[in-house]
Amino acid sequence: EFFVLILSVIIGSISVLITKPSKKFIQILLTFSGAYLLSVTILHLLPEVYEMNTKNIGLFILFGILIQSILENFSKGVEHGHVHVHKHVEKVPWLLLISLGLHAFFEGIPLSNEHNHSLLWAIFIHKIPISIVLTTFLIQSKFKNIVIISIVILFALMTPLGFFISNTVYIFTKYLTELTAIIIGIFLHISTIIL
Amino acid sequence: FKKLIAILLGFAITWV
Repeated sequence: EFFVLILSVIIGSISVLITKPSKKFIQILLTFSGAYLLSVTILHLLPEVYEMNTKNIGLFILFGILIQSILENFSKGVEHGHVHVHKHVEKVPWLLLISLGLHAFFEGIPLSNEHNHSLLWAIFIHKIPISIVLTTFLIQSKFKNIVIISIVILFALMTPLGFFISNTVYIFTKYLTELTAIIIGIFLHISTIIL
Repeated sequence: FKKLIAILLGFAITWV
């Protein structure tokens, strides 16, 4: 699973270096990943969290939507392929990268209570266009290669990290249902905005 | 039209 999650970023980044994917292609890939994410959320994640007898699940979902709209303010919509490149920026856009990293980290959390692999593949597909957009953005911003490579590697490690932590850290495993509900909210926001 | 197909495909894959 770790390998699959990292592989999607590798595929995305390398495809930018080898072929220059057209805007149209990225858009269609994004649309597909948005639809996939939405249906995984509705068909698998939602029924799963509502199996538990918790009254506040709905609140957590709404909270997730709120979190994502805050994150989106900082990431300026990289998750759905909106990047406005300012050529020759010297400064690394930390806020954008941190919120994108958080976003990737959150995605890894619900993976640990998934028994079938549809969410894993949804995230796999979802991360390909995002890493294409991220890599294109970094290259066009003329950062040093070392900076670009380390940012992409960090980004690739975030989802596996979320998966690992939600599996091992006690608080995360204890409140996995609530966390998954928050992430359902995030997924609902992302996928509907993409579509 | 391509986007419509992409959406339907995305839905269909998880449903199956």
